[in-house]
Amino acid sequence: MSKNYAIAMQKGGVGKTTSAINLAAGFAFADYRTLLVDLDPQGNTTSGITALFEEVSGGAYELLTGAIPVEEAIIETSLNSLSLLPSGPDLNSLRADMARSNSDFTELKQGLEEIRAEYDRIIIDCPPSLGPLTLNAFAAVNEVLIPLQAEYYALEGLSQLYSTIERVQERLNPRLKLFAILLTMYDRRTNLARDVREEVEKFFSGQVLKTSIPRNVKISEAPGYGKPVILHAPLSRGSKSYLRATEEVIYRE
Amino acid sequence: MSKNYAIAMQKGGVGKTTSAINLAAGFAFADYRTLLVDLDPQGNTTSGITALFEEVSGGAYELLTGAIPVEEAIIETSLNSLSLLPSGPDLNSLRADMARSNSDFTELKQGLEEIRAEYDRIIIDCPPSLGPLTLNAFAAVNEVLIPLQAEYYALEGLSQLYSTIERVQERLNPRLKLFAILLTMYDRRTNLARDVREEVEKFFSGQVLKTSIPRNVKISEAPGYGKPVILHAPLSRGSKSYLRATEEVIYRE
Ligand SMILES: Nc1ncnc2c1ncn2[C@@H]1O[C@H](COP(=O)(O)OP(=O)(O)OP(=O)(O)O)[C@@H](O)[C@H]1O
Ligand SMILES: Nc1ncnc2c1ncn2[C@@H]1O[C@H](COP(=O)(O)OP(=O)(O)OP(=O)(O)O)[C@@H](O)[C@H]1O
Ligand SMILES: [Mg+2]
Ligand SMILES: [Mg+2]
Repeated sequence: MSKNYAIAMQKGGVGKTTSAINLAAGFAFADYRTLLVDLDPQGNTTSGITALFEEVSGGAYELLTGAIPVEEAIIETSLNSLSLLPSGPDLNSLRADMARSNSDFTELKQGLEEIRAEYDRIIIDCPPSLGPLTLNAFAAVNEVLIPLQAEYYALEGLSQLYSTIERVQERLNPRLKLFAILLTMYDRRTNLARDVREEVEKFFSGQVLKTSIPRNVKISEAPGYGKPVILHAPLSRGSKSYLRATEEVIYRE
Repeated sequence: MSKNYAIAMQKGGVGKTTSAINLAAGFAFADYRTLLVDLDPQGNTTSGITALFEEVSGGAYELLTGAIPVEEAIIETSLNSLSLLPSGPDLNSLRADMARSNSDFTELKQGLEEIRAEYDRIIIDCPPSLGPLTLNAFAAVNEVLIPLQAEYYALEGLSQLYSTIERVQERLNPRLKLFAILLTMYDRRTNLARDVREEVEKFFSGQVLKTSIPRNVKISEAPGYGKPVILHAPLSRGSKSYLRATEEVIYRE
């Protein structure tokens, strides 16, 4: 049974890229053939795991514009069972083209069609917006996983995101649903974090993962080494919490 | 002498909104007639200071579409010398319209023309992207202030932002320049923070403010009270560092 996830939240800096990389690596550890898709023009998912691959010869931009076939856009990584569809700043121009051409946001869905059967899990890292690229991700998958920083502004953004998911269900992808919310950078010593958790569990009861990711310096150091934290510092609290989160996601599937 | 700033960085969650609110309040404290503009559809600048005003009757969307005159879009706050041009999710649809209509990104510049003389400082909070709204801000001001979280991905995003500023200088606003970089959520105990600071000071020598903003829980609690941290917790490290940053900005002007 294959499952595909969009890791999305328009609020910036909440741990989308960090969660996409480490959940994808977690799935690969569990021997699921996993494709990690970087759909953010910042290219942080791609640069966050540069130690795991050689060259990039194309990627999301070339795939979405039909310039190269999907087999050429995807690269293998040195982590068994993990492949990457990389991205870069040229995706920015695509965002403007899609808005201009009244795209139906199914470019990614069509691009991935031929290779879907080759993967057990597809994980898409989204940019911090609800624009054409995130809508492309929502058309291409059936599950949305929301990393939520336990802070005021992130909590505030949840309702805008949820109503976007509902609009996409009506017009673009009826099977799209909220899979779960993952609390990130969670510091249980602060009242703010506990208050946010309480509030989210009240409104989205049953949809908040029991595992939360603590703030952990090894997590923020890992991109500098080009590796997921579960490879960079396997014994750290950050790494252990992402492995637990992967197990909880697999259990809930 | 009036000065206008865009607080910009496409990397999400680096402290754009927090810096825009607290620098604007700092200028108001120093008796500069200050206009704070929320150009992010998330509306965090607006919700971050809700305790300072009554109701919102329109805002950036109405101004940019010409629906209401600028005097009606701007609201006074209870902080002397601070006014706000609020925003909300409807700005999202404007972003798509601008891309579609090949806008020249001068809607905001034109909208503010009539009232520029009434303000000593205009501060614009930008969304986490380099799209039409941020380009509008770059056309409307002459200075860019970049909040930089001392982390790997934020540092990586600096070169994309800098080349966007250069492109805007060539085609849209020849007077636009990088005013300064402000290090945010700075934890001097970690190697990562010190390494990022060293790197930035090497490439952008003389443009990094001496004042850095420490990570401080009072800063993240302030939006829940609808106030800038310099009003919510005036004796906190977070508040004192933003007042020092405001003084340093005024000194460098
Ligand atoms: N649990 C954590 N502990 C410490 N640092 C973290 C943690 N999770 C993420 N970070 C760091 O915080 C920053 C923001 O995380 P990340 O870039 O993954 O968020 P994002 O939502 O993808 O951001 P954007 O909105 O820009 O795409 C990064 O520098 C990352 O290394
Ligand atoms: N120095 C600080 N110490 C602690 N928390 C902070 C600090 N600066 C900002 N924050 C918190 O970190 C989060 C990110 O900050 P903020 O929302 O200002 O960033 P942003 O760049 O405007 O984000 P976006 O890219 O979504 O617009 C917020 O929840 C804010 O309250
Ligand atoms: Mg990201
Ligand atoms: Mg913001």
